[in-house]
Amino acid sequence: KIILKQKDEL
Amino acid sequence: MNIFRLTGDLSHLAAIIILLLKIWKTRSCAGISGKSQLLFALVFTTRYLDLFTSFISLYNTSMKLIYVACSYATVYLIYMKFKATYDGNHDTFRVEFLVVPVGGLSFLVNHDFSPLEILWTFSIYLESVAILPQLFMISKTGEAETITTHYLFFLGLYRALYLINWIWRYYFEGFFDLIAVVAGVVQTILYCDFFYLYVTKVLKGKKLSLPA
Repeated sequence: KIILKQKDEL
Repeated sequence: MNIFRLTGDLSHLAAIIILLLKIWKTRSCAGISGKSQLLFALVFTTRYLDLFTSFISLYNTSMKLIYVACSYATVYLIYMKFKATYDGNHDTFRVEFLVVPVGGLSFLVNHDFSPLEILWTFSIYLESVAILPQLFMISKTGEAETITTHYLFFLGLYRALYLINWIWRYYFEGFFDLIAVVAGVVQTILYCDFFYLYVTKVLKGKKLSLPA
């Protein structure tokens, strides 16, 4: 599945 | 966390530290675009507001704090401490031509119409073009100090490594963020011309100077 809006990156 | 993401982050950190050290050791910010550094400070400020709302990991939080602190320290050195050495006459890129369209675009194209999400989107779009005042300054003066080119190399390498990280994450984690990827591609493309000069000149021991 495609996950959007994951803010674990810098 | 994969190896491309980690080396990307470390490359980003290296770039920031190289610039800070260059200014500190030479007591001069000659050849550095204060405008680009102001934009990067704005990028980090608007992106890392989630420091107040969510905790992801100690790594994530500490890197964010380091990036923000270093970017403000850089701006302070350029505009306050070593202001006399700042080459404002050559730093003439009109940043409103970047900030205004990027601001408008972040309102129009985002994942969610909420204040934090719009600011995050703004920071992603702005980061992709924030280096333009610096590249403009180099094209205007026709040269760059070697240490400045190392800074630019690591800054460009960081986003290029993130691109590989996103390909990796798409295949192995199903992770895909269209806004980050498109902005990341744009950002990396802006460095291509510079990468070419870096490899053909700087790595062969020559100073980076452009033909008149």
